[in-house]
Amino acid sequence: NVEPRSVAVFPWHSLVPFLAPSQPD
Amino acid sequence: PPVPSAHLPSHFMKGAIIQLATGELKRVEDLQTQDFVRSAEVSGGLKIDSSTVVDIQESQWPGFVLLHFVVGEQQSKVSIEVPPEHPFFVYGQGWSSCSPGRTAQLFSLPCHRLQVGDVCISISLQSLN
Repeated sequence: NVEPRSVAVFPWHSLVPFLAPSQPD
Repeated sequence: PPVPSAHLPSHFMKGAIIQLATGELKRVEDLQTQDFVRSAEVSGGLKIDSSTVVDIQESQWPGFVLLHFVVGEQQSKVSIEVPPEHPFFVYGQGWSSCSPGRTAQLFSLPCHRLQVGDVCISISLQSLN
């Protein structure tokens, strides 16, 4: 018997940095 | 400045399953530039920016590097501190890090060496106007 294994799935956007410049007021 | 986190999540591990915005599943090492571009297109609210590496320095924090980018059409300057093994996706080249050897050691992810002039994929919030 093969036990079911959960496989993690990651969203694409977790792989790229969020580079947002700080907005001037 | 805040202390950068030394923890790199397991989604950079070779073999990690990544879900694109289209629903398609791919392994992290198989991703291509077009996968990010297409995902951003179908995602609401996110856009892809071209972020050019303009300088790579040692950080004041041991074990980190300080990366300087110019981001997007506005050419905004953004700096981030990351461990040298942190992979970035470079347009037309693929995964790249400041220390490809450490990236291979820790994640088994094949990488190029990240260099000044490389154009990385980054995301930001889409402008509402």
